Parts: sequence; C-alpha cells; structure tokens
Amino acid sequence: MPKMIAVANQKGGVGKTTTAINVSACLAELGKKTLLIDTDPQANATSGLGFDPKQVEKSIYHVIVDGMAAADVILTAEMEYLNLLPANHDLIGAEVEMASLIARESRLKSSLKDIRDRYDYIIIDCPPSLGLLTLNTLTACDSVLIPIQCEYYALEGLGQLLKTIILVRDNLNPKLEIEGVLLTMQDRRVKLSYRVISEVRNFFKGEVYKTAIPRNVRLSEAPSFGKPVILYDNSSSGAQAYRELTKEIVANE
Amino acid sequence: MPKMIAVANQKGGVGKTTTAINVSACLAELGKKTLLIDTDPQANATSGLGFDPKQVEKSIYHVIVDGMAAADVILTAEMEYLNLLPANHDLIGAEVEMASLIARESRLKSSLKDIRDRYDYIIIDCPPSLGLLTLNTLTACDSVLIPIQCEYYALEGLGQLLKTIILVRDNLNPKLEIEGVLLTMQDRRVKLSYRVISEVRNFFKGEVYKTAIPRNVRLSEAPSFGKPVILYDNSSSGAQAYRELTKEIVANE
Ligand SMILES: Nc1ncnc2c1ncn2[C@@H]1O[C@H](COP(=O)(O)OP(=O)(O)OP(=O)(O)O)[C@@H](O)[C@H]1O
Ligand SMILES: Nc1ncnc2c1ncn2[C@@H]1O[C@H](COP(=O)(O)OP(=O)(O)OP(=O)(O)O)[C@@H](O)[C@H]1O
Ligand SMILES: [Mg+2]
Ligand SMILES: [Mg+2]
Repeated sequence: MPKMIAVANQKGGVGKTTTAINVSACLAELGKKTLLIDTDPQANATSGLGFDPKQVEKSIYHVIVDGMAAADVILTAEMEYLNLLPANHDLIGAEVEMASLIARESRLKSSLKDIRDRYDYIIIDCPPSLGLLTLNTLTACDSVLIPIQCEYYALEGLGQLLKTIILVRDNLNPKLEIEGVLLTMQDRRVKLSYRVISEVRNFFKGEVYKTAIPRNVRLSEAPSFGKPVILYDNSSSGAQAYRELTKEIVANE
Repeated sequence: MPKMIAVANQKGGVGKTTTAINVSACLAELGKKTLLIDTDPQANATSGLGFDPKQVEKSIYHVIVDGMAAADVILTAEMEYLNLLPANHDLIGAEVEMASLIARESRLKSSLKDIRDRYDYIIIDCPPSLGLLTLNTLTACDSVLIPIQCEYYALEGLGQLLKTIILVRDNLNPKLEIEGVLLTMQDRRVKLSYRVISEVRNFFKGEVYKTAIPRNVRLSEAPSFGKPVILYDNSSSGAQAYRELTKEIVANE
C-alpha cells in the first residue's frame, strides 16, 4: 500500500508545485517508486518536469472525467523511479463538468485503484482552491502536506483549509490527517517571517517540519529547465532543504 | 460612468490583492471616488485594509447570492474617497451554489447597477481561478489588469487567461478589453526575471505598463498593519511604484 500525500493550500503561490515536484524527486532519489499527479489546470507540475502541457493528449482529465485507465496516461519522468500522471488544459472545465456526476468527490480515488500498489509514494499537486479537484485529492489521500509561505496573508486562509480537511474526514475519507506543515520561502532578512513562523508553530505545534525551505532563486529557475532542483543545481540551498524535508517525511512513516 | 477594472490571473500569488489594494488607495489619494470589491473567498483584500473577515457579517456573498443591496454592505475604509465591498468566508461555497442559478455569470453586474455611478473607479480583486466568481467579475467590468510575476510559471497560464477573456467578450461582455499587463515582484538580481520580462513584452507589446513593481518587503508587511503601502511606508519603493502605476492607469483613460 503506497503512502498518498496531497500537497494543498488554497492560498496562491505558496510553493505547492515546487514542493510536490522536489519531494517526489527526492523520494525517487532514495529509491522509492513515486508517482506525481498534477491536478492543477495550470499544469505547472507537468511543465516543471519538462513536459509541454499542450503536447499532452491524455491527462488526469481523461482519467477522472472520461474514466480512462490511469495506466494508459502515466508518463515516465527523466529520473528513475519517478512517474507523472500529467495535467493539461482540458482540466479547466473539469470542476463544472464533474459537479453533476454521481460520487463526484471520489472519482480520483476510484480511478487510482488499479495502479496504486505499484508505488511506494503518490504525491498529488493541488490547484489554489478548495473546489472539486482538491476535494477529489483530499478524498483519495492518506494525508495532507500544507506549504505555508512566511507572509501575513498565509495565516488568513488556514482556518478554512482545516475546516475543509475536517469536512472531508467526516464525510468522505475518515483516515485523512495532516502529514505536516512546511514553511516555505523563508527569508532570514525579513522580520515579518519570524512573526509568521512563531504563529504557525503555535497553531500547529509538532506538525510543523523542522526543515524550512529558504527563498532560493535556484528553485524558481529549475522549472524553466524542466528539472527538479536536485538535477538542476544539486548543491543549492533549495536542493539541500528538500532533501532534508524528504528524510523527515520518510522518517515519520 | 465609473471605470470598472478587474485584477485577475488564475496563477496564484502573483500580486493581485497587493495591486488591487494599492491601486485603489493611490486612486483615492488622487481624489478619485474608488470602490474596492473583494471577490476572493480568502478575503485578503478585506483583511489587507484592516477589516477582520470573521467580523464581516454581510459581504459580497450576500449581494451576489442572496440579492442584498450592495449599498447596505459597503464599508468606509480609513482613507477618504475609498470604500470596500468586503468578502467573508461565506464566499467559499458560492461557486457551487451559483452554478444552477439563472444568468449566473451576470449576478455581480446586475447587483452593482444601483451604486456604480457613485464612483469614478471600481477595482475588483479576483481569486486564483477562472471559476464563476472570476467570470462574474469579467462580465461586470470594462477591462482587466493582469499582474504577472517575473517567474517561469507565470508564462504558462497566460494562454488560458486570454482564452477566457475572449470567451467572456464573445458571450457575456462585448466591451471587455485588457487594461494593462503589470510586471510584479521584479528582482533585479535574478537573471530569470529578464527572460520572463522580455517574453511578456513580446507577447503583449504596448499593453505592458512602463511601471514594474519591484520586490519590496514593505509591500508584504503593510497588510499585517491593515494599511495600503502609501499609509504604511510612504517613501518605500513599493509605494512609489504603485503611485507611478496609478498615474499611468489614469493617463490611459
Ligand atoms: N523557496 C523558494 N524560493 C524561491 N522561489 C520559490 C520558492 N518556492 C517556490 N518559488 C517560486 O515561487 C513561485 C510560486 O511557487 P509555486 O508555483 O510552487 O506555488 P504554488 O503554490 O504551486 O502556486 P499556485 O497557487 O499558482 O499553484 C514560482 O515561480 C516558484 O518557482
Ligand atoms: N512587490 C512585492 N514585493 C514583495 N512582496 C510582495 C509583492 N507583491 C506581493 N507581495 C507578497 O507576496 C504574496 C502574494 O501576493 P498577493 O497575495 O497580493 O498575490 P495574489 O495574486 O493576490 O495571491 P492569490 O492568488 O492567493 O490571491 C503576499 O504575501 C504579498 O504580501
Ligand atoms: Mg501550483
Ligand atoms: Mg489575492
């Protein structure tokens, strides 16, 4: 049975995709068979691994809306042990199309039944909203990894996210729990960061990872080369932080 | 007749809220009667102006879903000439609730009929998605101001955003046009910025504002004090950039 982790936060631009790609790559580097699933219509996780979403004909859209077999859509990424279930722009209309389907929140969960046991980890990147695509992911997963930017607005939406996790746990997925809370884009020179960090550590207590991800330009450059940061610049602070984080995730098993 | 401008981009964290708040404040400073409307369930524009979304009883949700009069919901902000039509967390369920209503895309437009002529400018902050809330805003507005972060992923979603604008123009709002494209969080030390900037200028040509917004920590600190940056730190590079930008917007009339 694989560990299935959703990377979610409805606040935009907090590092969900960056975390999903780089944790997946670090897991693969450790020899864990890993599937990264992109459920964001922007398809950033797909392009961040070097695939052009416009060239992707069959995507997660065809799996959850049309019922296509996931195995027929999965791509092999550059790294050994890393596969990708890509997104493409067909996904834009998915939430409206799914709204009237039976068991609309569980379509992802049932579509992964045939392939889940081939992997040790399944990591799912979410869009910046709490709509049907994120609900599908929260219903399919064991846990949620929550990236939080060290900025003021980051604190605002946490209450809503926790309410949604509880709603899903009570109605759709009783095993759903918080995998961990990750502080991202930490800039040691910014005073505000420290205020946000201490509030997050008070709010979430032991669920906050010891590893925080520093603001590191290599992390924002890597996707333009279609590579995870450990392949783009192995000695960067971003690569080291994601390796440390991944060790924490594996150790928490 | 006021000028109604949507601030939209489905990519998360690109500076939509920061732009909506600070352009509104700079317009008010120039003596323009300005209404800022927050249509994002995260209610960041509401808290960024110093209002606690949990204390806001009546919000844009009650206006567009329940049909309450906008005039009864509008708040007076700290600055003269600046009003806010706030959001609160009721808005989370709005898109699903509105999906089955008649003329669901035009509810915002019709709810503003009674109050629009009291203002010179109406600025509307959008959530990071292209769902019904953003469609309502694009249907109600004259034009769209598109903030773009100087990062690789910023380019990915532009095609979708333009397609959506064209769809709205063809089916719901024939006058909709691009007000301008704004480069945000520009960091002169980052090489990648220059590549993204030149691609954006090639793609949008004259629609890109001469003013770019630099990465400036004062912009991310200001919302924690509930103030626009011109009230929080008037001499900061962020305050100056938004003043320059607002002059460009007014000059384009
Ligand atoms: N630690 C970091 N240091 C510097 N830049 C970063 C870091 N993490 C992410 N970025 C950059 O910040 C931007 C936002 O990150 P990312 O796209 O991963 O966030 P997201 O939460 O997935 O956004 P969305 O809400 O749009 O899905 C991207 O351009 C990314 O390259
Ligand atoms: N020019 C800037 N310099 C530094 N920080 C900035 C700048 N513009 C915005 N920020 C900060 O970056 C974060 C993202 O900005 P903001 O919330 O305005 O983006 P958004 O597009 O509205 O996000 P969302 O997609 O979640 O609605 C915020 O914490 C904000 O304070
Ligand atoms: Mg993302
Ligand atoms: Mg915003």
